[in-house]
Amino acid sequence: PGLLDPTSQLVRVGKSATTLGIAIEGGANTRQPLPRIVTIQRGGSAHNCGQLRVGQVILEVNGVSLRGREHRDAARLIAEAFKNKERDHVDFLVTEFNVAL
Amino acid sequence: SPPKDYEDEVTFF
Repeated sequence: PGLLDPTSQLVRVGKSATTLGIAIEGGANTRQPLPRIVTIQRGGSAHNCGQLRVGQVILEVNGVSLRGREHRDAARLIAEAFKNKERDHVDFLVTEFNVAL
Repeated sequence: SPPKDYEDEVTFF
């Protein structure tokens, strides 16, 4: 579904630092139904990657949709994607717009 | 249950 959104963008974040270095808010059953990036910490992997921005909404992580996932569930998915040593990167599908489709 | 206040839920990675 995210791929049908022309404003969405696939961002590959290499694990270049020991932390991902982002904060998210929202999740299913909140006023912000898909997680939104609220902080990008300098020196973290996301900041080093240079393509993620505060305000972007995360649609998918490694191809897995975050739609319908509550905050804790979405956060766990992101944390596990970063922790997973089988990949040296995490793929985020993000959009600039606050979609709640 | 009513919608939670999303501002209460922020997770840092």
